[in-house]
Order: sequence, then structure tokens, then C-alpha cells
Amino acid sequence: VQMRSHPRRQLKKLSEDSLTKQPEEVFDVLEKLGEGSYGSVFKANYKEMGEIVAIKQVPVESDLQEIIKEISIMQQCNSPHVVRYYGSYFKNSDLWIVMEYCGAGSVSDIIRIRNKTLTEDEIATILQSTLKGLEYLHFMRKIHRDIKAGNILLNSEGQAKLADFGVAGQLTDTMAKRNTVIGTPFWMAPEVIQEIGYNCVADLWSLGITAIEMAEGKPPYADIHPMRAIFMIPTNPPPTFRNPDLWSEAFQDFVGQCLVKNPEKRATATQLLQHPFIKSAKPSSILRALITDAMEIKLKRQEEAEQRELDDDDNSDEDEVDQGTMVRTGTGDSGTIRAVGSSTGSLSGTARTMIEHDDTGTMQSQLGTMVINSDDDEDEDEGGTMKRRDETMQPAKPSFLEYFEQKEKEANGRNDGGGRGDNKADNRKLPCEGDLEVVSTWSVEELRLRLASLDPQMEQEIEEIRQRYQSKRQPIMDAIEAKKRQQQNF
Amino acid sequence: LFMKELEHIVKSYEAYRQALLSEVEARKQRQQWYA
Repeated sequence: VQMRSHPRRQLKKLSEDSLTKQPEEVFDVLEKLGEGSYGSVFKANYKEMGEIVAIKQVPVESDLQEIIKEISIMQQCNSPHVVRYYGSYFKNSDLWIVMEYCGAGSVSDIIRIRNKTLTEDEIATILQSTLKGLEYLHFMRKIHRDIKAGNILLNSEGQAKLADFGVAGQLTDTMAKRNTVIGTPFWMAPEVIQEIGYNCVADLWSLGITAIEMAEGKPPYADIHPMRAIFMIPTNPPPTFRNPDLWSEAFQDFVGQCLVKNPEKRATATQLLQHPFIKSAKPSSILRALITDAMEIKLKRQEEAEQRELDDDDNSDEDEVDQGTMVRTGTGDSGTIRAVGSSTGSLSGTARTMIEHDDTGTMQSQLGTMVINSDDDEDEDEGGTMKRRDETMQPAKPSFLEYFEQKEKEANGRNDGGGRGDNKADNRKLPCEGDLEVVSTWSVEELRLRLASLDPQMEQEIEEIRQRYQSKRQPIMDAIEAKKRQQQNF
Repeated sequence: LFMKELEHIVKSYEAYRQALLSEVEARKQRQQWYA
């Protein structure tokens, strides 16, 4: 495993030229990193710059609205502590989302691969970067809503970055508090569970839970059913460490500041960055040893898996062998917990980590991200487009009806009671529906003329509406064409 | 929406055609009756 000793060139966005090409011309897809919440994540080489990137391939039939939300939030962010978005491509039935590559994977991946929880020093360093990311995000009036070790990625230099904005929300001035139950149960703040509205500090509760997760290998209540935990989190006092003697006062105080049940009394990201535990955090270089260790183990397991595949056709999953005893680093002697590997083994570690406690544990908690109330209603309310759509859904009255109504009025005004002088077929439009009795007032000759002119008249009307719709459609088609010229990439 | 309008036009013309044909037929029968 080679570590970079110098800062990387900062890739901000894919070049215009790259975005006009097919993605396989722009990238060499190297290996699959894992499964994200919406699709597979691949490691790829951005040939133009020789930069390694991560590409999330999302099937178009999946929930594109969520994906677009994720892209939109990443696109608006420009922080070294938030995973960068470089661009997207449509390729066959997949959307390729090109993002910053974080070589070490998620913090939960590292814990799982090494079967070791983290030391206080390592935790403080990770928390410091994470807090900087949250401070930035909250400044941008965005809530992450799914902070946990699985969504904190480390690059090979040990810098932690926030990832997976699939459930993130944007606060607007008119909607300072959201009330959608969203996140991963064990990390969810009490006010989020209670659906009483929440704001950015909900992420700080989740960060406190994440701190315990990094220290103990699992969040509080992980050994009970998530639905029960949902009832316990708002009712019980804030969780603490299982064995407080193992942890410094500064660390315990930091977690205590995060896990304040009243959101109004909970510290903000900016305040927590000033906490002594965070202020005294060591530089990210201290994480290199643990990253190297994790990457070496991963590499070794990959080689072993490849060897096994060569030996027999049995498809061994890395995760299936990853069931060793997890021991706490540092003070050690704290009992053993048995970790069952993630069902995904992903780069982004997007949730769904299964942790089973001790050998007698009967509970396998699915720690997946949950969304109880959909945001759709909120979005529709904000958009205010429904009324307009209703209006346009009403079929417009065909022009011929108006024309004919007018003609009929004129005819009635003349009160000629029968065939009219003006018998030119091209001027004849249809009577109103339900007013077809008028035909009885016409002469036989007029009836025949009208019948003869019926088909060309109908064709003319159809041509008129075709042209009317074409003129409406054209600007949209032009816009699509312009996008196509860029190979639908953005 | 286009298809809806199209359908509306075609149905209206069809109803109109039927009304005209019925009226022509009625006049024909009336003429025969008078004859």
C-alpha cells in the first residue's frame, strides 16, 4: 500500500471536453468498491488528469428524485470536508455520478476490516474534520440527517469527509424546522423521532452517537430492535459510554455536549470545534497507520478471495469471513464483541452495517437508513406548481367550437331558419355538442356540402392543433437537443 | 394533452357526421313519404 506524501492536485470539476465524451472514453473503471444506497460504486481513473475518482452507477429506474437531491446538495458544496461532486453521465440505463475518491473507505469499514475500535486520538482527529464539514454544511443551511461512521469517509491522507447526502435536507427561511422522520434509527436525535421539527443540531446528536460508535464499535441500543430503540431514545436519559472509566473526561464531556436532549441547549458545530477534546486533536497524519493497516488487510483479503476463486468456484464474500473477534484498542481488556460484517462492504459504507453482540446475541439489527415521512408533500408545497398543472390539464376548447358558436349566433341573428347564403364548405365549422338539432334547419344541399367537407375540415383542425403543440414542444426539444450535444452529461 | 385534444376533435366530428348522415337519411325518407 502506497501512501501519498504530497497534497493532491485539486480536481474541482470534469473538463467540458470530458463531459462531451462517452464516460468509458474518459475513465478507466478499475474495480468495484461496493454497493452504495442506490447502486454500485466503482474506483476509476480519470484519464485526462490521472486522478482516481469514485463513480456511483445508479440505475435510472431507481428513485431519481433522491439521487438528484444528493447530486444537487453535493454540487452546491465546496469544502475539503465534504465529498466533492465532479459531474454526471447518462450511460445506457445508468446514471454515472463521478465523485471524489476516498481511498480508505468509511470509518465503519475501517473498524470492521481491522476488527478494532478506534483510540481517543483517532476519534478526536476524525471528529474535528467531521465537525468542520458539519459547520460548513449548516452554514449552507443544509442538514445531513444521516451522520454515522458509515457516512464519514477517509481519504488516504486521513482527512475525513462527509458523504451520502441521499437523505440530506435543505432548510429554507420559511421552513426553519423540518418534521420528516429520516436517518438511521440508532443515530437519530430525539426531536427527529418525536417529529416535533428539527434543525441542524440534529446532526450533532448523531455525531455524539457516532463518537460512541467509533469508541465502542456500535451505537447505543444497537442490541435491541430499532423500533424499540425509537421509543427509548426520546424517553430515556441521553446515552453514555458502557464503561465510562475507559474514556477521558474531555471525551465524555464532548459526547455529553452532543447528546443533550433539548435541541435548543445542544451545542452547535462551531461551538463544538472549540471543545478542548477537539481543540487538542492531533493532525490527520496520525490516521495513516490505521489506514495503511486497513488497506493492507483489505488487499490481503482480496488476494485470498481471488485465490479461493481460482481454487474452486465457490464465491466467497469478503464479508462472510470477516467475523473475527473485535477488541478495543488502547486499554484493551473490555470484553469482546463479535462483529458480523456489513452486507455491502462498501466504500461509502452506506449504512446497513449488521452488528451482533457477543456470541450469545440473538439480535441482528438492521441499521439501515429509514425514511418514514416522504418529503414529497413538502416539495410540492414549496414548488407551488400544482395549480398551474391543473389548469393546463383542462383540454382547451377546440377553436372550431368557438368559431361555430359565433357563426351560429350570426345565423340566428339573421333568423333565416334554413340554408344560408354563405355555403362555402371551408367556412363551415362544427355545431356545439348537444346543439346538433341545427342540422335540421339546413337544406339537403347544404347537408351534403357539409358532409363532403367534413374530412378536410377535420384534417385542417388536427393540423392546427398539431402545429400549436409543435410550437410549444419546440423549445423543449431544442433544450433536449442541446443537452444531447453534450451527451447528456452535466 | 395533445392526444386529449385530438380525441376530442375526432369525437366531435364523428358526432357531427352522424348527425348530418341521420338528417340526410331523414330527409330522404321524408321525400319518399311525400312521393
